[in-house]
Amino acid sequence: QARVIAVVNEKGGVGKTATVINLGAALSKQDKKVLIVDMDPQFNATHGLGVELDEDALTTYEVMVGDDDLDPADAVIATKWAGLGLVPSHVDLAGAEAELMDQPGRENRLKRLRPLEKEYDFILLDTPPSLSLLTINVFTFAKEVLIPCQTHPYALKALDDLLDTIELVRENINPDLDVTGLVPTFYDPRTRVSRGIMELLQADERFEGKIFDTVIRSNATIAESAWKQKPVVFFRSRSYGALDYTNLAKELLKRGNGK
Amino acid sequence: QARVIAVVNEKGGVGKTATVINLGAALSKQDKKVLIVDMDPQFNATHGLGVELDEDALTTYEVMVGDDDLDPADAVIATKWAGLGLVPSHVDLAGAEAELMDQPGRENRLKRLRPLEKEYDFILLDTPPSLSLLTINVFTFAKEVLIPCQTHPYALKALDDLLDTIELVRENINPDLDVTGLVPTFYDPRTRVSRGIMELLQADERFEGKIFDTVIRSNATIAESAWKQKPVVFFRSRSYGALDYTNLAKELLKRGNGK
Ligand SMILES: Nc1ncnc2c1ncn2[C@@H]1O[C@H](COP(=O)(O)OP(=O)(O)OP(=O)(O)O)[C@@H](O)[C@H]1O
Ligand SMILES: Nc1ncnc2c1ncn2[C@@H]1O[C@H](COP(=O)(O)OP(=O)(O)OP(=O)(O)O)[C@@H](O)[C@H]1O
Ligand SMILES: [Mg+2]
Ligand SMILES: [Mg+2]
Repeated sequence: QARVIAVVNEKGGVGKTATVINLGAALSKQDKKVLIVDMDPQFNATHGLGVELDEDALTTYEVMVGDDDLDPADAVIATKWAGLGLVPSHVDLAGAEAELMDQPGRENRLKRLRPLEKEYDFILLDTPPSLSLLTINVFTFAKEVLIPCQTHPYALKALDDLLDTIELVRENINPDLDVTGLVPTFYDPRTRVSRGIMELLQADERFEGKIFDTVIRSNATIAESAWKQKPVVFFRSRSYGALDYTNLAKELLKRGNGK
Repeated sequence: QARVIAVVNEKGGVGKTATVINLGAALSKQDKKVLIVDMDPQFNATHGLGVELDEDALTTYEVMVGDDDLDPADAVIATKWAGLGLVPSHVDLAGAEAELMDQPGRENRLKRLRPLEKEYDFILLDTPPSLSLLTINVFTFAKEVLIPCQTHPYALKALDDLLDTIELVRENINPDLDVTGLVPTFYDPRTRVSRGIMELLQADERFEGKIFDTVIRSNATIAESAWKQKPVVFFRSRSYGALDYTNLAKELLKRGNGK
């Protein structure tokens, strides 16, 4: 039974997509079967994995707005790496919210992927930089939340809204949803701002025991690997980026959710 | 008559807010009267300028959904720096799109700020990381577009959608809208990815003559100044960040729009 993990932070550019791709790939190297679900209309996870879609490929857009008889297995495509599958996204997904505006149960659409849970060890969901219907669907389907948080001021501020939203989802739609942890990203120990924000995070009671020991350092190889459309563990396995994401995968396995 | 400039890039975390705050402040140091309009529901420009709102303060939410008799001057508040005014944002702005769903002319709401154009030399508009109704309103009101573009792969990819949207706005709503230029951000000349993406930008015909000579380098002081809620030119005037944004202000003045 898969661990279903939403990777979320409303602040833009904090490393959500980088975490989904690189943590997913690092887990697959630990012999875990991983499915990545791209719920961002900008489809960066799809693009970052070097996937070109056929005209008639199913995407998260069809999962959200398509007919009930959709077989979720038809939406899964292979990537170049064994053990790493993908439900791709498409720019049409940006229109899903308006298209589902008056439909009852529109927050439950992504649950259609439930049958896939028995096929994988991990399902990682990438999200857009907003707390819209797409992210609510991700929260309804997921059981765990992983929060990449840039050690920068605005990313810290975005956590209030995020935790409020998670609490609302737990109370009204999905009582199983739990924050597994927060992963500091773009960490540069030489700068006051990185160290300062890190101290604020560590002093925040809401995250007590939830801040991962693994910190993702600012590392040009991570951006370069995204440019070459490969996960960093398969692009340059001895880089800091590959090391950090491998350690993150190991720590996530240890912090196995208690469910 | 003010130059009204939308600072836009759908990709998250590319330096939109950093550019609005720091370019705005640098222009004010060149004796220009500047108004910043925060159209991001995450209100990072408002927060980054250290502004705490009173309970009854008017924000871009009221400009978008309030009554027609709103006096735009009432929505302007002072910042700690002379020559730098702000129309603040509020988290309620996230609900504006749904609230205006069936209202005719919902893309023209921000034009209510038109009367302010005669009071300022520059009006800079910050936008959220999406191409939603809020950004369309910004495009309807603005005359120029400034595109901060991180020298990273996903930010480059986001330009296609952005240019398509600008073209649609020009054809249907605002023929005056023009791309003034693209500003490379987070530039680190030591990394292959920064240099590589920069070369792709410079080779892109769509941006011929539009890429600013000034490049905003990756600089911890910019993030630190955001943490201290001050524009970098007022936080540490001899830092690379302050230097780059001062040069950007000077270049923007030279690239005065031909209108
Ligand atoms: N640790 C890191 N060091 C250096 N660059 C990184 C790191 N993590 C991510 N990046 C790069 O920074 C940019 C932003 O990261 P990414 O796109 O993954 O963030 P995001 O939160 O998914 O953004 P969005 O909010 O737009 O979806 C990307 O170009 C990515 O390759
Ligand atoms: N040139 C730079 N060097 C270093 N840090 C920067 C630079 N520009 C911006 N930053 C920092 O990086 C983070 C992202 O920048 P910013 O929030 O301005 O981007 P944005 O495009 O407005 O993001 P969003 O899409 O979420 O609105 C912020 O913490 C900011 O302080
Ligand atoms: Mg992303
Ligand atoms: Mg911003």
